[in-house]
Amino acid sequence: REKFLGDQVFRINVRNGDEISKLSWLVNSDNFKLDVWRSPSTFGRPVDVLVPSVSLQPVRSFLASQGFEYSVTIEDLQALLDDEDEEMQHNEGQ
Amino acid sequence: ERNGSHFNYGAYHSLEAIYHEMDSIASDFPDLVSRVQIGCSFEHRPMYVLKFSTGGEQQRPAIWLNAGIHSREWVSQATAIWTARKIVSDYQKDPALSAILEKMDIFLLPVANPDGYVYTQTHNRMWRKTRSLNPGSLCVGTDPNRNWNASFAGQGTSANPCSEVYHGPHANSEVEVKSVVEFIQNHGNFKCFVDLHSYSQLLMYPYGYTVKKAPDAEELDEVARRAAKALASLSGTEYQVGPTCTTVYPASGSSIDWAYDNGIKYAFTFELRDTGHYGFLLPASQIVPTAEETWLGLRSIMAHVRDHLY
Repeated sequence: REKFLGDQVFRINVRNGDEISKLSWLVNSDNFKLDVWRSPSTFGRPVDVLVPSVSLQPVRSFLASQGFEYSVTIEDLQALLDDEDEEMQHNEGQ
Repeated sequence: ERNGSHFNYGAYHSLEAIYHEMDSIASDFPDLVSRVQIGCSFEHRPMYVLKFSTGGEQQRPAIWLNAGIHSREWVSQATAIWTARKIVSDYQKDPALSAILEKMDIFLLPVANPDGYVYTQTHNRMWRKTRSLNPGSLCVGTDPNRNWNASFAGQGTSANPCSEVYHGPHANSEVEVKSVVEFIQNHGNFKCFVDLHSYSQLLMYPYGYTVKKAPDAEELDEVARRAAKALASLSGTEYQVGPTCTTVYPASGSSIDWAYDNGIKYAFTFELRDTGHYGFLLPASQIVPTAEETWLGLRSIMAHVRDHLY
């Protein structure tokens, strides 16, 4: 099974059309292998993106350089997945 | 656990376990429920719906409840199977539900994308699409909610098989979508289509493929706001309401746009709970609270449909 060691999920605030364009470029860029959980929209909703561990530094740099506000909503994705797995296995056992 | 069943509705389950529970529900309430196979997935897994019917004429006005079309949105499938047990438990106890079932049939598809769901449990928890093969590409799968014949291949989709919003080679190319389309078309008397997704706390209606207002937009907006209010009455979970295109983003080829354009007036998408901390990985402890509040929204919609048959 695929592991997501070191991967994180960022919630990025989007304030205007210019930021939407920049973020759309980021998420569509093949370089960072981002997985979009909530897509950029034209209407000011935050964007959620799964950032692989290898891309954390460049993505953070990009967001900082472009003045984006963001938070890390999931710091340790694999830990959450492990918890979910454990719970399913426990339930199956029961 | 409801009614002595050993199925834990507050947990996530394998496809096999969900199908087994569907069979149990049908066996427990044979006068009300039957499990119907509507087709097979790409990898030849059965696609089962539960039909809730109190009898009457052959093709009564009907409601379609769709869940799990995007496989990683696990609370959708979990909410659906909870809803199945809720319907049988509350029939003849809840006057509103009983009145709905006296007039209409309900069809519930808890796992609209069985191959994707299995793949999320065996290989990649983040898988969204189907598992169909794309000739000439290493990338697998089509977005089943961009594959319906409603402005197919329009805005908000991609022609790239590696994209998460790949629309597929043609409309209804995905057997999972085609099976639902054919069932609904052959039935011919569906009045309502609700699609459960996660996450964002949104209740949307057509259109996704255009900013143009749907002819029934005003009524759909009223119905949706009432449903969102009912939903919020339980735990205060606030939903945003509006047409897909202007509430989130353009999205062509979606299930509810197809339903609406094919005569099913009451077409809605729910994007379920977002606590801000888990995304698609909503903890199992949130399943039952999510399902309970969603039920209030669903029941509100179904009651309106019952009172406004056309």
